[in-house]
Amino acid sequence: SSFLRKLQTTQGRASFTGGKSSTSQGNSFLVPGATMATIVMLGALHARRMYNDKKIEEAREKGVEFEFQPDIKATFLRLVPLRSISRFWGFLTSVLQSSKTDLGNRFRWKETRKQISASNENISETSTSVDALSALALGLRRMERLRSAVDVVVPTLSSKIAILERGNYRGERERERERERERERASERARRHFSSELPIWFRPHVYRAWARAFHSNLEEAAKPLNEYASLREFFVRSLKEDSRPIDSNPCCLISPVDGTVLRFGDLKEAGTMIEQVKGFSYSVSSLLGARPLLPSMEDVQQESRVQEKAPRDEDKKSWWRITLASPKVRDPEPASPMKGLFYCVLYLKPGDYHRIHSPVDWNVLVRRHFSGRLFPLNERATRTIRNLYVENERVVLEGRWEEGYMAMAAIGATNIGSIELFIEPALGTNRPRKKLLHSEPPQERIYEPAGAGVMLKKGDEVAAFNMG
Amino acid sequence: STVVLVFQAPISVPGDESVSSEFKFSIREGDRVRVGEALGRWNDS
Repeated sequence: SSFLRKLQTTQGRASFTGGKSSTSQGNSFLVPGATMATIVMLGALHARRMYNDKKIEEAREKGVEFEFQPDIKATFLRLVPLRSISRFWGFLTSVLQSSKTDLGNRFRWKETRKQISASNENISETSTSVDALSALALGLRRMERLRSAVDVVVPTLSSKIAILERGNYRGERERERERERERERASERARRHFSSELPIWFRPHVYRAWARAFHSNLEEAAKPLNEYASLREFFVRSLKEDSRPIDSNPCCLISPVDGTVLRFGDLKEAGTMIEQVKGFSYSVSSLLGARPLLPSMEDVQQESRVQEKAPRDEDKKSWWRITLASPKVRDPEPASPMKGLFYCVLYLKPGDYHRIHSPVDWNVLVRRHFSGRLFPLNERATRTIRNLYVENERVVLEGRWEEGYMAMAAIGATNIGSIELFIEPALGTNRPRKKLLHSEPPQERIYEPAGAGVMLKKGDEVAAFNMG
Repeated sequence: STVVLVFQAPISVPGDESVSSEFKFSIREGDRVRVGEALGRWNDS
């Protein structure tokens, strides 16, 4: 209202003065007006989102399940270059400082170059002096020969000269080493000035703001806040030891991440489909791209039938067969427990710890990388974007554990697009693509040695989600 | 970001009450879990 009052006053004055100052006064209000409008709009959007979230939470508490409802926003998102946006976001979070201090860096770089050239000059001077010393030593040796030939009275002179030579040489070598170290330090300083690091004093403020916005626990961070050079580095921070105690029960499967349980269940009756939301499911084989390792439902059902039939066959054996048979038949081995196929979907919020750990002891045999889209993965997106998990960029690890098959799919999102595998650091994800088509076949790698792959222990760090 | 786990685990044998090695989830939808916490358990028969 004060803004409007000011505007009216200005207009009144402008009309009184014949409109001479209207242009300049009007412009001065244009920027604050636009800023205020933006702030109001963002506030309104945030309030609406909070209201919607509250409604959703209340509905869920009442047991209402949300159905899949595609909307215009989801269609629009398909047209947006989300992969490029994601990479730009990663770039932004890792080079936040370079643009701010670009001029300062250039100035410092000039200074550093001057220092380096001065060091080089010193070195060239030193090398000249070393040459002179060598020539001197040569001359001294010749003199010594002359002296030894002419005068044998001074036998200790040569040894004294030799000591002097060695002393000079050692001292010069030490100084040379020191100059080399100084040059390295100068290069390191230059590298730091040009690298994508936040100023040390600024780092805790940025990370605390992030933690407040996304509810992160900063006390768990392994290092002091000022040691994380960028937001990207802070985002994939490791935790202090014993922050995440691993359940020691050998008969349990642990959570590989910090997150929220979206879905879980078994795939026996519902077929090999996982429900994204009510009314829409996606197939497990499309998610994992599995051919050789994922046991088909026929396999599971066949296994079940074999297990069910086995006791009845034993019952039908006649008395003489039992008498004459081997001890193995009389004392049959207990049947191994039947295996079902289960799944669990865990969602990581931006403030969560973003490293992935091994859920059990297992052997990773195959890795598949699907270079897909990078839709957001929030709750709204799951309700509006079809085939979200199947279309997004992801890395799938497949293998075996003591109970059979095991697969873990790490699915990227717009803000967290790349997945870093600790067992395969060379793997690059969220890279620019040469082809425009989204239906590229996955890149597969079979880990050596064949059949054993990479052994992971329960709780081992496997991968991390990176920003952008 | 999201992580999906797909795995085989023991299930109960129909008609055999003595073997109770069925895998059971110990979580509910909407639960917050942390690394190292059990998602499910089974009995070692």
